[in-house]
Amino acid sequence: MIQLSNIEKVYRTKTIETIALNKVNLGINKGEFVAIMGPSGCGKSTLLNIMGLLDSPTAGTISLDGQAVTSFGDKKLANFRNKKLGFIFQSYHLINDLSVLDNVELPLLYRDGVSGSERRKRAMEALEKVGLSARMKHYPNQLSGGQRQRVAIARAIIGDPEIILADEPTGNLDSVMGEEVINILLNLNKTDGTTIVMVTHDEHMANKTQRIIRFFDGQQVN
Amino acid sequence: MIQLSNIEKVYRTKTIETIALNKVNLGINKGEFVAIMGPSGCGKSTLLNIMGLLDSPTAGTISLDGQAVTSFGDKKLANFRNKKLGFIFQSYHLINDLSVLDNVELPLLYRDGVSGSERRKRAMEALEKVGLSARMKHYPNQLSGGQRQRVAIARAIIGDPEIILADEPTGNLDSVMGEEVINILLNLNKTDGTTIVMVTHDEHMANKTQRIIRFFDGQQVN
Ligand SMILES: Nc1ncnc2c1ncn2[C@@H]1O[C@H](COP(=O)(O)OP(=O)(O)OP(=O)(O)O)[C@@H](O)[C@H]1O
Ligand SMILES: Nc1ncnc2c1ncn2[C@@H]1O[C@H](COP(=O)(O)OP(=O)(O)OP(=O)(O)O)[C@@H](O)[C@H]1O
Ligand SMILES: [Mg+2]
Ligand SMILES: [Mg+2]
Repeated sequence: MIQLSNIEKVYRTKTIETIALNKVNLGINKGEFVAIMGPSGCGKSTLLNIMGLLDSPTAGTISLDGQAVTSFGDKKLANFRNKKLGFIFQSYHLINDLSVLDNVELPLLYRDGVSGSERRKRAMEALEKVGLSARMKHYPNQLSGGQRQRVAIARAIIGDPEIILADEPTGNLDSVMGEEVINILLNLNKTDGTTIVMVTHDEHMANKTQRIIRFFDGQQVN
Repeated sequence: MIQLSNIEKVYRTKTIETIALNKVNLGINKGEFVAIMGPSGCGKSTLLNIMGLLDSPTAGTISLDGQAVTSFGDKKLANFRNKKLGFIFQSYHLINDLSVLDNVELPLLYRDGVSGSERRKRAMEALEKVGLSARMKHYPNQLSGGQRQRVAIARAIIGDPEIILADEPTGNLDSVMGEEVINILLNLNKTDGTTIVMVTHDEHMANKTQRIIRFFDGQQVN
């Protein structure tokens, strides 16, 4: 489902060159639920952004669902991303001018065959799942940290994507809510066959997945 | 050191009234290191913002270091905050146009008797403590999530404040780096007598403090 071959990612600032990903070769099968762990700064978010086609590698290729996406043009890439991927960002990236409900509906805004009322209904169901029905009309700056995280989660699952990329989805949640979130992901994986890649610093959460991939200094170490 | 009496905080949106803090009476002694735990959305950040004089309660009074701060004017409040408090925000609030080093130096910019070179030296020491010496010239948007969190931590400790308010300071850190951060806080508490209030979702971290205060739905429950 996700195949990374010889992926390199180098960042350059005026003074420092950082090899964020170094010859990464990684395969994730359709329907797998894997966790990615490693020290702060070792390349996990960079890896997820490249898998999610939000950033391009300095070298190497990616294929998603058997398609050589590294060669796609912007429009084709955006289309593919919208149909196939759900992304939970480490810093949420909610739209401050939109209400919680509108934020969650966003992925379905561009999808053919989904009416306004269908979109609203699915957004409300997604918010119900993360316990935020009472916050639909709030704006992101009126929410707690963990509530923002949960809106990001609801937005990532609403489109029933085939692949979910979750960057530390429980970092700002208490253990009870964290369990509910991991269970949402486990269910999507079990009942819908959703392929899930979850970055986490939480060993307990990682142990609930099928495979843990460990990174250190831009390279896979296990 | 920190005394909250009958604190109330009510938020109102167009449709919903939220009693974020409900008759909170809380005392924290000089030199204490307490943890605050509770479900996502139960009022922890609101509590810390009020303790840190960043937000005013709807009702009730606060006294910090024996002074009735709720009655201070803006200028006096800002002065008191800058001298006595160090704040680690749940969403970091780094300044995007400033380098990491300049971000960390900020609290000392307004302090009399601290030269530019003294400020630079102390900022580098603080960054050294959180393992970010190699990122001094980076800008916040060139950092990983956990690196941003660590810059926020360095900025909070550089001024040797008497009180540190830490809102989930290890949420985006791996266990090794998280341990280093809690050890920095434990040392400040033990050797400098710094009063520390730390919100955390991590039971393991909370157990390293002297007292755990639990909140639920805006009220203290233990
Ligand atoms: N500006 C605001 N306007 C309206 N409601 C608000 C505002 N800020 C916070 N709230 C609400 O007040 C409640 C408490 O928020 P707070 O940020 O203190 O929670 P928290 O305990 O820190 O949660 P978390 O663990 O998720 O960070 C939440 O239900 C939130 O939706
Ligand atoms: N735009 C950028 N410019 C320069 N360096 C960058 C940029 N983005 C990331 N980096 C660097 O690349 C490295 C990897 O960053 P990444 O965000 O992938 O780490 P991470 O494993 O997700 O860390 P964390 O657990 O703290 O979130 C870091 O050392 C970071 O400083
Ligand atoms: Mg990251
Ligand atoms: Mg909070």
